[in-house]
Amino acid sequence: LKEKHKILHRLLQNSSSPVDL
Amino acid sequence: PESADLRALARHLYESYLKYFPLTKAKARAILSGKTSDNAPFVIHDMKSLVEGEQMINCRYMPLHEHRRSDLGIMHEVELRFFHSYQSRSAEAISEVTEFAKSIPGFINLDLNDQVTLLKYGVIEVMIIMISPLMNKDGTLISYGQIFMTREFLKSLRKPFCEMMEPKFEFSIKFNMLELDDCDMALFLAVIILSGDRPGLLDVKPIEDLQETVLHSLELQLKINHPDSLQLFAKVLQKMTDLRQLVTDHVQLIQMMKETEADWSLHPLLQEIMRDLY
Repeated sequence: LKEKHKILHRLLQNSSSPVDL
Repeated sequence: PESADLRALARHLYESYLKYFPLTKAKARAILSGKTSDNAPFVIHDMKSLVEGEQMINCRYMPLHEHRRSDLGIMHEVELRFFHSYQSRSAEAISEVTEFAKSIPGFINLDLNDQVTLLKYGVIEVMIIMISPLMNKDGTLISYGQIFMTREFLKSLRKPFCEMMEPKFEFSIKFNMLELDDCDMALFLAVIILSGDRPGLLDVKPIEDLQETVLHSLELQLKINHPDSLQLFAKVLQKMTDLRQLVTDHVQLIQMMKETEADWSLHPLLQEIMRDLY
């Protein structure tokens, strides 16, 4: 599932502030 | 001690909510009622004021071309451009919701695939709850409260754009009657995110356990914060059923627009979330 949701996965794995979209 | 833990959880989620969501309900209601020292929001009520208001907000996706277009072309392009900007804000909001979710105690210890599933199915529901305080019967605040867009203007847009917000107004007006404050909202959002019945979850038990704790905290919070509001806890939970239908209808509308609007492109993050959703 996480392969199909790369951005969401990246947001979840990002350790601090919200990432730039 | 258990009650103290539940109150600590409520405080923690409220602090996260204040940290990650820039426009609180308290601030939004102050703007809508004119009880703020900030400038009154710019009102968008027609195409001319939309173009003016647009210059105040960040339009990342499409350049301005209206000087080359016919009047009809301007309208067509402005609507598309506005909704591109709206999508961009939605993507930012999803990022904020993700940070809030990660702050829920125990969330980041869940299976990573389940974290993805909970967000995929929860973010649009959360965003609908988050826009409710920005709305009243006459319109909605957008762009962090800098702009007020009238409901009549949104209804006047061409199809299918005019159909996008009206169901959210109808829901919000009823939801706002519950008079939840920002702390109540924080707990309710966590309850929504921790829904153990989302399709495809691998390990439901830890999610349900987390949700149960947050539910107890919400129940206690509502009893303390709204002692005279009978059955408020049950009324709040009932809104989750309405939310699912709203999201289903919203996703169907977006998917239809993808097929019928030649110039429409969906933000990659929204594409991810809406693909195979319902």
